[in-house]
Amino acid sequence: TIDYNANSKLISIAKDLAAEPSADYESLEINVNQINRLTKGLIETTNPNFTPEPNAELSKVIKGLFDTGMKNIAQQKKLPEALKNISLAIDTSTTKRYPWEAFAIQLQELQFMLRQKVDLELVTLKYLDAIQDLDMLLNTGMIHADVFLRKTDALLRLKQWELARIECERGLSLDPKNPKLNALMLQCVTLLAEYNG
Amino acid sequence: LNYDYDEQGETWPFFLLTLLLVLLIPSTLIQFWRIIKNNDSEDEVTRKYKEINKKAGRDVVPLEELNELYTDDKIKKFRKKFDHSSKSKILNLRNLLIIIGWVIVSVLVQRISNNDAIKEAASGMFDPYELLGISTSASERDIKSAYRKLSVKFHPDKLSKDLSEKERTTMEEMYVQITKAYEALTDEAMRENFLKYGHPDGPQSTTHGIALPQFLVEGAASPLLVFAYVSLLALILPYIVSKWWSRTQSYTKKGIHVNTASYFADRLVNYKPSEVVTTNLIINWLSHAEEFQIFFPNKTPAYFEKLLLNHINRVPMDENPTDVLIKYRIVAKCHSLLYGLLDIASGFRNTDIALAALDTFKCLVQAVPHNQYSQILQLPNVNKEHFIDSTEDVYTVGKLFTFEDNKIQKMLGIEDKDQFEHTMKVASNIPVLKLLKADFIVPGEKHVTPSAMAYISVKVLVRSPKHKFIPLKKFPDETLQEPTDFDFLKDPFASMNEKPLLPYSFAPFFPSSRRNAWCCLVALQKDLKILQSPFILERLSLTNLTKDLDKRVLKELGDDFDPKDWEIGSIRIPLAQAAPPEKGDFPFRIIIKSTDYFGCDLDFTIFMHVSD
Amino acid sequence: NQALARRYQSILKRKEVAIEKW
Repeated sequence: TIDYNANSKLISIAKDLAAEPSADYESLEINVNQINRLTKGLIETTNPNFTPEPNAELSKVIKGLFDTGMKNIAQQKKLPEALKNISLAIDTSTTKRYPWEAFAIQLQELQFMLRQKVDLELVTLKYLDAIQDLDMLLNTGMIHADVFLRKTDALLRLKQWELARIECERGLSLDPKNPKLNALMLQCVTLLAEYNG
Repeated sequence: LNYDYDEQGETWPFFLLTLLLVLLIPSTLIQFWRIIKNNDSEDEVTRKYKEINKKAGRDVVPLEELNELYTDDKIKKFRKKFDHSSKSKILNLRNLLIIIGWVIVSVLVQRISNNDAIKEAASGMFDPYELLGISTSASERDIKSAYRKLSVKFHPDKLSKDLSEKERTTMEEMYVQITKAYEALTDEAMRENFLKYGHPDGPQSTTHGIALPQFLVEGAASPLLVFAYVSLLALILPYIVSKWWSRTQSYTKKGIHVNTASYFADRLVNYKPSEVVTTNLIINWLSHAEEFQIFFPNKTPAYFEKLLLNHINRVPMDENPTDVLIKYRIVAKCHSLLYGLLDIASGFRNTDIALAALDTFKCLVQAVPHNQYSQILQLPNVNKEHFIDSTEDVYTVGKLFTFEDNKIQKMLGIEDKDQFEHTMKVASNIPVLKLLKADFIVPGEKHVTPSAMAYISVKVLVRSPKHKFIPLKKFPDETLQEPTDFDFLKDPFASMNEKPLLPYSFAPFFPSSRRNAWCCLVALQKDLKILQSPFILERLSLTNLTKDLDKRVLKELGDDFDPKDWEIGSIRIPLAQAAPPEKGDFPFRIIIKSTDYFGCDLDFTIFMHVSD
Repeated sequence: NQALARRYQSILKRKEVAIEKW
């Protein structure tokens, strides 16, 4: 079921299997892609020792992009560009970094940059994007009241009252005295009452 | 050494009679009880409505009749075929078999009473009471006096001279019998004999035989009988047992096929966080059920998925009547499949899937897709395009009831007055839950102690979307307390079984008639993972729905509002695990979702305060 | 790391689902 291309050293799934996608096919596809990415990285890398240390060059590139973004934030009018810069930084981090580098460092980098991205998105009224990134943060284990605060805010802007209330409640269960969350909760309840007549 | 066969047909009728009676008497009693017992007692809401209508002189169509009215004829036909509850209680196969059985019994009894040989054998039995001509409860004095009288009559010396020889012998025999009878009742040794062997002279001759007529055992029918026995023991019995065994093995405790359960489990094991859970995903999973494959072996999962989606989107399928029947069958089966999926998802602690399964349940019951319009579209007679295009910001039934009737009629695009009345009836009977109080309670304790077995007590107010909002403070704290009597503390959940069953839902598109139920999920707020298998609530009093508190009529909740008129529902959710052993505050998320209606769910957080 | 990347890249698809839902 697997074809091997000796030139590029990459594997692929045989054509006839590709015709009927199924749940097993998806798992196979994911596996094949993972292996290929690993192979590509191994061929490219100049470090023969495969240490988990993050690639210094790539780190510089990412940091550069990120710093440009932060500079643009300082200038109020350049917020959309800042968003583009930071998005690019994150993309570079997730696609270009080698899979064998230390996970903890990659995760931390991602979470840090994502937080900035979320705030930018909220300011530039990209609420749906913010919710997606907030969900990502939650999935990576960042269960903090701040995340729920922003998610509630974004959901309210998108008029999803019940979902907003649920996130707000979750935030409050972690930090019951949080003033902003309490204020948002009041807002949710009022809007829901109106929604339900 | 030698068994006699039942040549005169003496014993086999009794054998057959006994066999038949052993089967018939219990089954007849059971069938009688089934027919007599509450013939689908009207649920209390309907009864309450009828009471109210009688008093007010109104004539409103009850909800069940509305359900019947809006159910398609095709579905009604389908239900007649498959729905057990709609089968006639009097005209069915079982009753027919029982009647046939009793006919055979009466024939046998006739035959026995007409059989001379049996009569002879019976008359050979010794009955001293009969011989003496006294009742079986006669006292010693009566026995003595009867004997004296009869012995005078039958004593050989007292017989008249002009009796024939034959008559004389008969009289003498009679005298001997009477003497024996008297002695059997009075003399100790003979009495013992009589009690033991049925005759004062001791054991009489007894015969042992086979209670089968000879023609069956010897002769032409004999090999047939042997064949019958062999096939029964060696073929039919093992076949039945193996079929039963494999059936038991192929179905899980929840009633779904093991292959379906393992498919669901496989999906959950391979569940990727990047996958978004939607009702379409659940429908896709359902379409792979083994049950569907068994019902219709030559159809594919993709076909079933299309049918299910057609059902939800109410796509008319008049040109394919077979497809329509298949659709009814699989949609009806989804009930147990979804409960099974819910159970498995809870086992894997996956809240998203469990919630999506419940949403899908609603979609299938009401034949309405899951979107912002679901609450309104579940009502009958709504003009979908007209409603979606209308500019009003109305998505909930509660909001709908803030408008005047003619405005609502215009919004929903219903032109017929009667149809509109029906729609309003259904809308005002959707049971909405309002949370009054929720707590963790350890029976007999003031608060939750470490490692205690607690349960969750939820006090709800069932209200109609039409009702004016009643603030929590109108209900004094005493009304929201749990009982403290001993019986309650022994078993807090027993009182919930005394509540009436939830009534039949208004679900004209669902192939079988069904009752509403609420599914209670308990999850930790920390990681949003379900803690235990869902608690299904099937009993709750909905009499509050009959109260008249129209929010359009009532501007303010006046002083005459009496909270005692309103029934407070208690939902007690048992917890599978004990409280944590450490002190602290633990937030839980309780989700109570209806399986049948949109817009009557509860989702809230409560803290478990564990202290010494 | 690869799982993290996959989860991040699925955001586009998730956004589409959300748009349809809401």
